[in-house]
Amino acid sequence: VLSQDQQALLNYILEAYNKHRVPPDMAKKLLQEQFSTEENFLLLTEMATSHVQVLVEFTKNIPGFQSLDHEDQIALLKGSAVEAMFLRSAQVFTRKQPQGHTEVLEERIRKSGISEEYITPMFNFYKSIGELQMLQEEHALLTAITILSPDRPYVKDQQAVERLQEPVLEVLRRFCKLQHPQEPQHFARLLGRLTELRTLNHHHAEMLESWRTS
Amino acid sequence: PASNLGLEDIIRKALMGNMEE
Repeated sequence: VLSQDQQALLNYILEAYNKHRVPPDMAKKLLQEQFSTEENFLLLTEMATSHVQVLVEFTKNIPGFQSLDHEDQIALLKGSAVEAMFLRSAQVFTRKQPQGHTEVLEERIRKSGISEEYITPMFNFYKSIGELQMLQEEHALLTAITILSPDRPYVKDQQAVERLQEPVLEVLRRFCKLQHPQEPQHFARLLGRLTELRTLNHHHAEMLESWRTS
Repeated sequence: PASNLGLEDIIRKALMGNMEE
């Protein structure tokens, strides 16, 4: 069972997660017009920028985050932004979309100039997230856990970050037990996705480089 | 344009916007 404090933490993070979304106008743009590769690149870049802004808004609502050292806040966001974006995009790809939307989005990403060797692991990740059939609460908590990773480069006060991450991990663990009593491995599987995210993050810099070149 | 900003700049600006509020 979740304690009152844990339930409050869950509600708070979930509410913040639901509130901060990429503006619908921008999301619509992705589906509507036809673009050249160059315009596609710009649009996806604009989308990524918006994503980061939304992520910062979400993060500052995670209880305790704003009490961290200012430079540590930046180090955490810088270290996790790409992973949080992959998680959010995975959710978009997993959700039931109106007829044809997933195909249009996939086509757009495939025609953005990113080389195939980076695209395949990304779509594999989306698929592996899809298989978990995650609830909105799990997405919100996992995103918060990703952001509050104490081992990011340049974080000075790792213990302060750990103190924020641990209660969120415990809420997720209990939530998984409650929601998936038949799947004792569910929590471990969610944490396993964090490892996959690290790999995607690692490749991201190379991916950007290849994207720029082409 | 936003597309020319680095990740850290975008984060700093977004956090600063928060402080101005």
